[in-house]
Amino acid sequence: LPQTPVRGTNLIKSLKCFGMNPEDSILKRVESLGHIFKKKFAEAVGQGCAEIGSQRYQLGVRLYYRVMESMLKSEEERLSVHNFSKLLNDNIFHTSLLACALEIVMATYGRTASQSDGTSAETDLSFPWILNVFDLKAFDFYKVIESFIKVEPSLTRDMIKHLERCEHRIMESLAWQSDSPLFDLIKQSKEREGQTDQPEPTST
Amino acid sequence: PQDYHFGLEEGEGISELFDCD
Repeated sequence: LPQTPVRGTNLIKSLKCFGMNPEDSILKRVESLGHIFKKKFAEAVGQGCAEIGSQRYQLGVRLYYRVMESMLKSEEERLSVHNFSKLLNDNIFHTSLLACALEIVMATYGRTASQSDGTSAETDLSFPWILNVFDLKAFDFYKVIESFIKVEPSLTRDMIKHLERCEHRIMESLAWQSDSPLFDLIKQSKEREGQTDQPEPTST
Repeated sequence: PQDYHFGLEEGEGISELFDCD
């Protein structure tokens, strides 16, 4: 949870100002995604490392809260809007933001982890492992990366490069998987185009 | 960060990307 009680109350206070009560939804989601993350981490690395998974998750959650607060403040300035209840009630937004924070933690603490019981199986926990853990579409993860980098000054150059590589990988392949929300976006924009100009003659 | 290629245009941000504008 937030680094210090004071900081936590600031976040909760600003979330309330932005139009939502964080206790019920954000905290519940952090808790339930935490169970999933720790389970998947332990499955991947071994039960002996469950505590490590838990610590990594807590670091990710702290970063998630900090970036969320900075992001909302930046949006408030940019849009001169105070109510973000629609965004704050968007489950995919929160899951993507938390996944991005966790990806940074996982990349920071190393890419592979050998099994805790000493077997040689190496498990690659680097991107896109976190997408599979939360069953998150790559394109939804992609949508938070640039804003995350914009509002989080503490990211190292290496980490920014890592996130950029994630972006490229998503745009080059992961976003084009059959169930990607990118296709819906393309369809919608085509339909919007279709409404603005005449339909093409069937011959073309 | 200088060497990150920001691609969002003016008037585009996280609210627009999640259709919450």
